[in-house]
Amino acid sequence: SRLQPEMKLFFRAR
Amino acid sequence: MFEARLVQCSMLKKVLEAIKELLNEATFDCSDAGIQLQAMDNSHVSLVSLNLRSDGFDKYRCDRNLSMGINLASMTKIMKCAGNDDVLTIKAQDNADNVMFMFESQNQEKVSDYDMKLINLDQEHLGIPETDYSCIIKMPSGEFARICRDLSQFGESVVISCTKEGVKFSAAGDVGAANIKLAQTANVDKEEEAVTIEMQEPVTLTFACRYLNSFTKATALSPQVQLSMSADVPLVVEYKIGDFGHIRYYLAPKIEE
Repeated sequence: SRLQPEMKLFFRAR
Repeated sequence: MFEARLVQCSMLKKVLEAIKELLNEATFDCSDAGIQLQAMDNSHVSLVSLNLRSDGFDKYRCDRNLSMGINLASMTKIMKCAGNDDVLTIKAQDNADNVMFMFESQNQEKVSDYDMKLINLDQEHLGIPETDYSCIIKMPSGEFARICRDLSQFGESVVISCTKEGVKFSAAGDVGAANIKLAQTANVDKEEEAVTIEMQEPVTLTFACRYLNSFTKATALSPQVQLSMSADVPLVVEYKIGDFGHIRYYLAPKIEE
């Protein structure tokens, strides 16, 4: 099965 | 003070439809340039980015930057009171804790105004880096909605695989497996019916059906949708909004456990 990563893994908080 | 006038208020109704399944509340950031919104869904898996340029409005005035925290269920209640052909004016004072929506019928014989309380939201803005995507697919938005709906019957995930020849959407589960292939259209009468692919490198990524289906609530905003993909980065699903700008949805691809 596959995991669903969160958006923060890709885009940094500004 | 802030004031924005929109002759066809159906656009805002459609925008609301396009975001209210993913978001319970959101901050509308108003500036001289226009109205922007960026928010993650509750599970922080997808991100919505809306941009409505000021020059798309029939009248637009924003003296000071204003962030309006809005409960989208409340806004939906108010927007339901507007006729599709009504002229909409949104007004707020600087530092106000409320916003006013005014609807005028075309013949100006009926004028309604609704005052809505604003809410304080902890907004977390993410920086979205400029990305050169390996594949950019443009296709009819209705077709994309249909594919997402059809495939969600077969599994929780959709695999999108793009090559120069075309794009393949696949799902598999207890029922069996489903594959939908779209080739680039050779020649079409209408531009909006075209499927076009710009490919630097072939890409195959897996996404959660549920979110893709939520994104397709924006279908009414544009006849075409653009999917941008690169390995190991979020998919971008973009719908243009006429003269205004766009709504973009970002969805992180699923990764191997």
